[in-house]
Amino acid sequence: YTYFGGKPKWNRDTLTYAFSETHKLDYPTSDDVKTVFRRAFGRWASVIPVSFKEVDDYTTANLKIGFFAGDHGDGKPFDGVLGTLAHAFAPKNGRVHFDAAETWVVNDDFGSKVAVDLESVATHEIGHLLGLGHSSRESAVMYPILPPRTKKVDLTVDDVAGVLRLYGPNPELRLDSLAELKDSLRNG
Amino acid sequence: RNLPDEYTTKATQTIKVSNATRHDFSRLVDVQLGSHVSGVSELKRYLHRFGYVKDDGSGSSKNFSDVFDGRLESAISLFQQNLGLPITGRLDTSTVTLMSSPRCGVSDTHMINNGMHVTAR
Repeated sequence: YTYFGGKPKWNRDTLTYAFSETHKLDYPTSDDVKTVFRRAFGRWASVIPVSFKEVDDYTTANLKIGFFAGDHGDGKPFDGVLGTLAHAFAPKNGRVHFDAAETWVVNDDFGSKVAVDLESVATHEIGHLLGLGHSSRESAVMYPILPPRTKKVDLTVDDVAGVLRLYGPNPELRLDSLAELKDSLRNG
Repeated sequence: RNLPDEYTTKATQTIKVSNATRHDFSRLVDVQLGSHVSGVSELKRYLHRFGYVKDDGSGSSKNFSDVFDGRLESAISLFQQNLGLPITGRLDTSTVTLMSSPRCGVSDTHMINNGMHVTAR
């Protein structure tokens, strides 16, 4: 695991998030998208003492989620189908942008050759929002590459160890359920 | 730069999706150091985009040449290290496949700045 320069992090135990009303997808539906993000946030919240709360007000939310196409004004234009899928900003910026041109799927409907699993990318980008950089471990959620028709949503030891060093453990986190992590921490 | 959180326009936006725009560097597999091959400049732009190649000093990343030079070899080695590949500095199939795969748009600069230096074997 790696961190952004300066190792920025949030200093609050509840982060609010909201979806842009103007930059959203027609399909999947908003409800499906929200369900996906709820699960993705839940994975990170299960290991660190930070909770995530959905709010309606996009302008005041800590984390701002939107789907954009092409040049959308942040100096990091999207490039159409595949290529770059999404990007997020380090704490405490809070913005996360997904390429609206992708064929986003939410229910493992990988019929299209260019289908991209929204939950996998959301889980990855939330890692960035929390302060994690990219990992060299191919199995890690924070590995920067995700082939089409691939689902990778489970946090690995590498992801968990990285975020634990930023935020500490969720009091309800059972390390004995993560045997590999326990060994890793024991070994420093 | 202070940038707006998002454009506030509410105009209907039609997104034209015709062809996949993924980078396809497959024709560069096994290109050798010192070669001049069309497409190498595009590879340099890709590596520049993700923090592996600095620009040529002119301030424009559009001026990359098609020469497979030592700087490109170093950048490939660094890419291989960061992506968990064997560090060869060569454009082998597995390296080119990863470079052609969809990815997160966040630069790998934070990985590069960890201070480790690599040498191709």
